[in-house]
Amino acid sequence: LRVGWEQLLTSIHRNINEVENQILTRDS
Amino acid sequence: MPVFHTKTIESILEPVAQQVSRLVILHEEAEDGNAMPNLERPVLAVSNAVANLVKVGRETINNSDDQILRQEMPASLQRVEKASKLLEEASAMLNADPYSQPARKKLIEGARGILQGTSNLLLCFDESEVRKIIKECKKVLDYLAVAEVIETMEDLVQFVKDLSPCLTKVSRDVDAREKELTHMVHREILVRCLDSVKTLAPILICGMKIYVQLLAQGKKVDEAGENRNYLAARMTDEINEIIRVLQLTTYDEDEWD
Repeated sequence: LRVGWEQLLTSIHRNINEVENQILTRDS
Repeated sequence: MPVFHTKTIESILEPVAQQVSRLVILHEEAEDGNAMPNLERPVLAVSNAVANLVKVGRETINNSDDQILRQEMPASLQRVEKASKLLEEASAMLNADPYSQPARKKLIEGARGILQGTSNLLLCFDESEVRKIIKECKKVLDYLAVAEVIETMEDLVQFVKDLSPCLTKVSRDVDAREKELTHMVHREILVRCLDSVKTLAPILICGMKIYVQLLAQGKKVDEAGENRNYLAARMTDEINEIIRVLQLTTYDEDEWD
């Protein structure tokens, strides 16, 4: 469970960055 | 049936969606009494990323001339921000009590909230991209609507000059969009319609040319006119079908089922 939460938060972090990249790429 | 209707959205959300559901199950199955780890560092990283995303999102809203995007995007940003706060609260609660049940609930709620918020955000943005393609399709429809009033070679040359770049753009955009979709049936319809448009366009121009030439020679133009109108109507139907399918998502069909 410990590893699970840390992994999930890392994935969420990456996910948010990818969403941001999507917005920046399409917006330009 | 795919859950996400574009490959980009799928590639971003699918891994997190899977992890969230796996963790919810793990969490529900876990025996009480396990201490939770200190999540301060990863939660802080998420908070910072969310703050950045919100900043970029707001800038996009302010710079966009798409009224629907301007209207719908703020709610998604707020959803993500709220979810991020939940994660922060959960992390603080777990620091004080690693066994806290409400903190665990907040963590799950926060993770789900971020997933929903980012999903809404990507959908908002995707719909806006689709509206851009539809705008181009409508330009083609506008040109097709004037095909039947072209009576001179000079006007026909101008017509072709106007229509060609529009058709090229529609063709390029729809082709790229088709490759982005996860739904096979939608992809096939777009490919079929686009092929028809590409085939019909030169035939229409040829038909219009024949009409203009016959008219200049003072000959009967009834049949040539009918042929030209038929071709323009067929192209119009194909473009309208492209517009319809571009707006479909797999969610629509789930609702229909």
